[in-house]
Amino acid sequence: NLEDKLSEILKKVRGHGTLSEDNIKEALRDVRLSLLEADVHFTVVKDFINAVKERAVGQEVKASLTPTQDFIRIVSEELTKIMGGRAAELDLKKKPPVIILMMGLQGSGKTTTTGKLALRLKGQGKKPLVVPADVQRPAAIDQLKTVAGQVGVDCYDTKPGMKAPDIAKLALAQADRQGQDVVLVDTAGRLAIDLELMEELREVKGILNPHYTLLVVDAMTGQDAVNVATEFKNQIGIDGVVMTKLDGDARGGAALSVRAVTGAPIYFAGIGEKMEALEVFYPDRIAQRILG
Amino acid sequence: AVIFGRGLDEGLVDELEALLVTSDIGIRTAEKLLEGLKQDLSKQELKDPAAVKKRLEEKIRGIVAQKVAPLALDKGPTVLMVIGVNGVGKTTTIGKLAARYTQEGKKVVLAAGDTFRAAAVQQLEIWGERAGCVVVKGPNEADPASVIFEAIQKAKAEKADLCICDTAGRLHTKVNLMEELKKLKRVMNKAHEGAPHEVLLVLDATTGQNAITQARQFKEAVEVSSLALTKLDGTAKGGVVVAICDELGLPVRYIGIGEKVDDLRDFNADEFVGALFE
Ligand SMILES: Nc1nc2c(ncn2[C@@H]2O[C@H](COP(=O)(O)OP(=O)(O)OP(=O)(O)O)[C@@H](O)[C@H]2O)c(=O)[nH]1
Ligand SMILES: Nc1nc2c(ncn2[C@@H]2O[C@H](COP(=O)(O)OP(=O)(O)OP(=O)(O)O)[C@@H](O)[C@H]2O)c(=O)[nH]1
Ligand SMILES: [Mg+2]
Ligand SMILES: [Mg+2]
Repeated sequence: NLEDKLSEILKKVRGHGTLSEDNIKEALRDVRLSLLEADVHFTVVKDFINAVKERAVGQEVKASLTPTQDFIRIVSEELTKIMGGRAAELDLKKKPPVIILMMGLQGSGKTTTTGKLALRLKGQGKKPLVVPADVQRPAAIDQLKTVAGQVGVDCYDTKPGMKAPDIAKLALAQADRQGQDVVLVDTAGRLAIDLELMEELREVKGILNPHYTLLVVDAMTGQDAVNVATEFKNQIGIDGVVMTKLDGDARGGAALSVRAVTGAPIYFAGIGEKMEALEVFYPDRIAQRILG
Repeated sequence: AVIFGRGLDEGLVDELEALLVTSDIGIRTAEKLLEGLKQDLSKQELKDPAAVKKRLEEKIRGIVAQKVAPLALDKGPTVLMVIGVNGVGKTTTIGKLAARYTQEGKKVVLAAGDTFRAAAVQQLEIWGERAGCVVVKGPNEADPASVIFEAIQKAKAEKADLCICDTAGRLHTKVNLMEELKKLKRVMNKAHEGAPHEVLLVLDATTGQNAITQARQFKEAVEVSSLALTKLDGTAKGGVVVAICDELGLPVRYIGIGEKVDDLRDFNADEFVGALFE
């Protein structure tokens, strides 16, 4: 668990018996290095280390009979503060249809995740409609239609040449008529600095008025995670996050960065290319992984 | 900020460390670079921020400016194998390359070697249409090896200059998929001796330190020749390429700066380093 992981990092410090200001410095340096190597953002790490340092050099540890344990507890508590204590769940007990909007950078895994999420919701007794609203990537509509066929859910019949806001309007109207109770809208990958595409996304969101606007983030994202999360949050608003490609060996520090900057829950983890490869995101597991 | 007691001013070290780390150069490489400055510069120079920054830029430029000859198109055909993890921009980069070479009057054949992912073949076909070149594909769920074999044979028969093979995205941690990649390489050599003449690993500029692991593992599996770094039109700097060039000596051939057919550039070390420091 997290405590064991931290103990490992602090092994060299333990040998000193009591925790002095000097070896707290050394322990903090090791934790800092570990977080940076895991791709946690430079500033997020700085704030985190300062928060830990403040508590560790304070009375909390000085007067303690078990300083190393306290230090470990402080780091673990501060990490849990950011990552969240337990898994978050989507609340689908809303007046149907529940509308979910998927957004994120190019190649992050939105289309694949839309299919996975539709399959999961179908397994929970829902009747999903997936909506291909990416009209710019070659064969993006085909991709979602194929995926919808693989998982056995309805797919809005987007035609090439349609515009994303119109697709959103028409798909909602169709869900109304056909009675689907969850509508999942897949959008084109976009840079947060692309004014035109961010405006399009705002327009689509305005039409859909989604219950959940989910940012899809690749687990191997580096320092840029902070820029992406901040911009999407400020310009569009983020209700939740899905982290993909966690079946790789990226440490996933982007999760900590995104959480620190947006406070949005990370609902799911993509753990493979197949449609079944989606699981609930466990914050404590990723915290351990980030620490290495 | 670490051990720069005598030498670099602590404020400058903090500033440079932040700059280097936030561009994904990585803390270890950043520390190594800053340490190295102590050997390169005199005590006075170390106190001058402008001199320090200039030397740092030169150091980084020296690492990433790897000599690489342009792709030789005299192998009847030259076979280019494109690999990388999921979603980095392989198929799009192939489309851009196909267009470039076709515009230069070269005959290009594309192999739709991703027979796994939904609509992967259709995606490459659209790029083939945009580029104005032939795409060889197999039946649904075909063995990628057979599609690639067939494409190279066709390229030979039609006296094509270049055959670019698309492959499915794969995480380097998946042993069976890495084995498949080795097999594809053997099949290419069977179809045309000496193939693949170039193995291009595509990396996404938004990727953090994991890109180094990717480069190591793909290189170990199939001997990567060069790199393409995509999505540099975003806010990510792609600094992880510094550690990769330093450790593995792989040259960056191309950079992707957008989603359109012309959004491909040859790697320019000066521009790359300049962007890191702005
Ligand atoms: N290994 C693994 N691959 C994944 C995962 N999620 C998605 N992928 C793969 O990542 C690649 C990109 O996925 P897409 O769903 O096309 O990504 P996207 O965000 O829709 O891409 P754009 O629409 O171009 O922005 C594909 O090869 C997917 O199979 C995951 O959790 N694990
Ligand atoms: N902004 C930007 N987007 C890019 C660039 N290169 C590729 N993309 C986008 O990244 C996404 C993924 O590109 P693909 O070519 O499908 O990537 P891939 O590596 O073939 O993906 P898989 O086959 O699923 O592993 C698409 O939306 C592309 O348009 C680039 O240089 N800049
Ligand atoms: Mg997509
Ligand atoms: Mg592809």
